Amino acid sequence: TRDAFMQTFYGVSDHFSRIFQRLFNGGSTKLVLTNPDDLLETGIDVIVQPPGKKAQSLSLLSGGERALTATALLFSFLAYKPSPFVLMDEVDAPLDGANVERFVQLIKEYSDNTQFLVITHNPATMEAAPRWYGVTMHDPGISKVLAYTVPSESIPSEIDEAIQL
Amino acid sequence: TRDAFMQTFYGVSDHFSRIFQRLFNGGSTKLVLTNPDDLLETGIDVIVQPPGKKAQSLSLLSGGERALTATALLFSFLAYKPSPFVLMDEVDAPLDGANVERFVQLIKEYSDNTQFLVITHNPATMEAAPRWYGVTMHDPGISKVLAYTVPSESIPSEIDEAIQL
Amino acid sequence: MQIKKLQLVGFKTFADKTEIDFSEGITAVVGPNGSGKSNIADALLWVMGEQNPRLLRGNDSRDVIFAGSDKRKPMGMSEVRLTLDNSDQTLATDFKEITITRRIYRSGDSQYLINGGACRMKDIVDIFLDTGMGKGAYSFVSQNEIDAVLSSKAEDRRELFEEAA
Amino acid sequence: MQIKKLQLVGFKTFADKTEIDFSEGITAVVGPNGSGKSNIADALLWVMGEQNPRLLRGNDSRDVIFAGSDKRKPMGMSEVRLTLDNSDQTLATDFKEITITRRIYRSGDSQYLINGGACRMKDIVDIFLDTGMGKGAYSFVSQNEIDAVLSSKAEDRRELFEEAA
Ligand SMILES: Nc1ncnc2c1ncn2[C@@H]1O[C@H](COP(=O)(O)OP(=O)(O)OP(=O)(O)O)[C@@H](O)[C@H]1O
Ligand SMILES: Nc1ncnc2c1ncn2[C@@H]1O[C@H](COP(=O)(O)OP(=O)(O)OP(=O)(O)O)[C@@H](O)[C@H]1O
Ligand SMILES: [Mg+2]
Ligand SMILES: [Mg+2]
Repeated sequence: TRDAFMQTFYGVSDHFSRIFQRLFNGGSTKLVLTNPDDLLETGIDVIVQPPGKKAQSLSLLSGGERALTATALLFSFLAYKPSPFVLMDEVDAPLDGANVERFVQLIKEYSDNTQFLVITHNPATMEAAPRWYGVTMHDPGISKVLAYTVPSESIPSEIDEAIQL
Repeated sequence: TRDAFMQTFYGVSDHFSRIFQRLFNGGSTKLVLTNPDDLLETGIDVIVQPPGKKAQSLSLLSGGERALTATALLFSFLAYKPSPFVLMDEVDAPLDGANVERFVQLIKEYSDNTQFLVITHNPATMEAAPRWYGVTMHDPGISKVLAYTVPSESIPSEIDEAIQL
Repeated sequence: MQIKKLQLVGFKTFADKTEIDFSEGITAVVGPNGSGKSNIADALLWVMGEQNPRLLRGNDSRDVIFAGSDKRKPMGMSEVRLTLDNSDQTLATDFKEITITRRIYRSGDSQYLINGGACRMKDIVDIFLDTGMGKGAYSFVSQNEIDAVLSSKAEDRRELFEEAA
Repeated sequence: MQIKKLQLVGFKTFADKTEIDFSEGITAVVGPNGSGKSNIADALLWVMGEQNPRLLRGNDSRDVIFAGSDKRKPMGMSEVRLTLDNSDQTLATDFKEITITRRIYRSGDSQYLINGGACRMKDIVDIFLDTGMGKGAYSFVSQNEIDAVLSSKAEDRRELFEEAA
């Protein structure tokens, strides 16, 4: 219905501004309906301005800026209408150290009400999880899974290497 | 000409087998002409078998396996017909620790006769380079470049963090 | 609604019976390239009703059946079972605990079961309707897919808003 | 043939005059997300003759001109200069050292210079013909582009073989 769509649009827009500013440590965003008179056919334009920069075409953003922007948008939907379970496969791959930290803080906060399965190679992301599944291939072509409950002083890169043996 | 194309095809195929086996620590490859009777229109199929696994569609390979396979193919062209200069922007992003090490050994070897510009977030790749350019954005929106010549005992992750300040 | 466990046998590289237990909060999945991490994500998508083999990186629906390795023969069937705790009644079903099983055979025959009783694919998909976990939802981000959120056309984004509305 | 240096002013985030010196072997480019690393790669592609703005992540050829930031006005021109050592005569030119300059103005006017003398775009592109550094070659891998080597159709791969033949 028209009202439901507009309510969702405004709700998600608000969350997007807030979450983007949190992940980017500033900046601003705008979601714009391409065709406000036809809600069944309209598209949604995404316009972002990283802190201190000008708003430009999304295509000019860096790899990490695009990943972070897309993450902010997805989390805006989750904030508006929570899902019981979220799966993310290596979304942190293009992020630098500072951005990974902010990303990790965000999923920790949402994990109070949502189960997350996060596939990652990144030690900082691994540190956020109290429980790991290490997937190994001791017999070539055959996956085996080992469960780890993570003691608080563990060093993720050591475990990552142990899994590789 | 037909002969030049076939010579290139066989030459690159040989290098591809060798380089793939080096990056994957085993396995095998095959390049196949889709239309051997029409060399002006033929395509080239790429069939690979990681060590211990069966040869399957490229689409089923993992993110890291695909990146490593594509890298092996590109380096096969470089081995067959060297280029004076190669630029790689974050090709190591999906690779795990062991694969990054083999990748780094490969570019070190080719760097005797080729200039490499490697954009990376990976400390192991950074360690392979005697010279770094750190790109910073102290004034938002404006890039500045700092040149580092790397002392042999430097710790890449510390410099990476220093750049982030 | 919480996921309790995921059991796989004969699914891609998970030739042997494997069980992964979920608890609250964040679970990290780690391991070397090609070990099977994204295959776990595929198993989740598949058991929840994904019908497009391309979204599971295959060409044919039978591509999910273990195809063999150096030392093991191909298997004849793939099975994934998902156990869910529905005590908060988030899912569109009266059961407090629900087990969803999906099988496919080399012949191409498929079986779908809810709590051990045969059902149709549609019955499984309907369970997740309107939870944020349904088809086209925002709670599953496959490897290398996050960028598509931004590169998609403005019109394609409307689907996300409709799922959240 | 070796690259000696790259000089930029007004090119994307490189508003201020910047010089990057190259030596033999491997140079790593490092820094936070969005700092300008891939913009350096774009500058190299652009000065060597890239005409498709989409391959530089833009929509319009003028998108490479510094568009301003919070604190700085947009600039009126973008200039990149590449200095090459051609003492081994690899390049299709008699000069032992060659400087290639490319400029674009807000009006859309472009200038191309070889060793300070005005020339056409074609003259610049011709210098790199048959070196492995030409258009469609295998020596430039942009961010997120490595996977395309494998996902491209079999027929598209022929282009790489033709460049190497
Ligand atoms: N039906 C099948 N039978 C056997 N092996 C399969 C089958 N389908 C896929 N595979 C294998 O699974 C492997 C890929 O696994 P997966 O994508 O889960 O790796 P990953 O752990 O996510 O790695 P990465 O860190 O590189 O993303 C490939 O080697 C592929 O050949
Ligand atoms: N013409 C321009 N004027 C000003 N800024 C620009 C211009 N073109 C691109 N940018 C900015 O350049 C930034 C991207 O830079 P770049 O892609 O080089 O980052 P990067 O260092 O490669 O980061 P990452 O590690 O995330 O890949 C974006 O913030 C974009 O807005
Ligand atoms: Mg994966
Ligand atoms: Mg980049």
